[in-house]
Amino acid sequence: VLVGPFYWKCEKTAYPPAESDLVPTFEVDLDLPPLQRWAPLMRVKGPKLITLVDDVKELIHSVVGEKIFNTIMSNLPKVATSLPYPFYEEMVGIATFSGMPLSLVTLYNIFYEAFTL
Amino acid sequence: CTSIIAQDPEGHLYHGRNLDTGLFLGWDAKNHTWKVAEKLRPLTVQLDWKKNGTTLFRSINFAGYVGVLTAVKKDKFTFSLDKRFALNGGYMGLLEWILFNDYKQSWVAFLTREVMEEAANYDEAQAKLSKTRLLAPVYFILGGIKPYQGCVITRDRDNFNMLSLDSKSIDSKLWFLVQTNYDHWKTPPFFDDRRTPATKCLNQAGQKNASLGLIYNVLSTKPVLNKETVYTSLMEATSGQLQGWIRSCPDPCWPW
Repeated sequence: VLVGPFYWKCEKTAYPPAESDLVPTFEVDLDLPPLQRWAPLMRVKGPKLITLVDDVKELIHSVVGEKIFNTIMSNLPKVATSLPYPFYEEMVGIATFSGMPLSLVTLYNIFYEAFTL
Repeated sequence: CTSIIAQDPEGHLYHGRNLDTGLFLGWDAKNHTWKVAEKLRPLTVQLDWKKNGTTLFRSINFAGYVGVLTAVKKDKFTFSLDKRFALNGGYMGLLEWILFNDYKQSWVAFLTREVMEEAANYDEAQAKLSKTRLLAPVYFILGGIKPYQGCVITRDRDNFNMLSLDSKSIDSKLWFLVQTNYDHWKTPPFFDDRRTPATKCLNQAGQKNASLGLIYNVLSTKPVLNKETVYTSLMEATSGQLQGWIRSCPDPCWPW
């Protein structure tokens, strides 16, 4: 069966989707100090985040090579501390409540800029 | 990614998007999935951003990511972001940030967070997303609450191009916009043409059927839906409605 750009058929019955596929809802209270805002979410999702970021780190390493990877990693602390308020503080909170190093939380959060190429 | 804004004959605006990611980061040959996309699915959450006890805006986020990629601000605007690939992409801005301490530029997803928190209306959001100097190129897709308030802002780091629902003459105003990671003035490559099926499916349905349901169906049409798709979300600014669903693409399905 050909798929992709060579064959397609307009889907007409996908909506409404199953309720079981709905993503769960959490609150972020902007009145809390930035360090505290992500605590409830990280208590639930922290372990899954660690698994993802560990994998991404390995995959990036394999794609860009040792030299570029080390350059990126060695500069992450500087990038983190230079981010505008409240992003650095929020990432410190995420690192604290997930148990993940701040450098990897930073990598995850600047992924768009670092890997648009 | 694919973002769609559609307007029905009464002028109501609907906004939907597929978030696609994970390309080239680990293909699982056994399960036919991208490893990163698989790991992002359980991290996908809807966030209610509260200020003074009330919801300021809603977004679909990946847990641990403090920026905003998909969001709605009730009675104001809807927003989505699509990646824009470029040879002189984000790493140039990143190098300037690290080597030359050039902090007079914005990180893409942090700017969008600021816009969601601070912009009071569609026009304000549009201006800020168009004119702020960025670290990386990107597509911003913005929908409003009034007829024809819909646009795709194609950004490089300093300049922008805007395609709006009312870009053309009164006789040929558009009723939908489709953004699929390629500049609208160029033909998408044959190996990643999601624009053609999305456009044809919308035209086939017609403006009279414009709705969140139609957008969901179009976003479920392969290859608009593909192995990279992590979630689909639907938004409407007037009601403040935002919903997100985890997606998978059963075989046969295009890898991107």
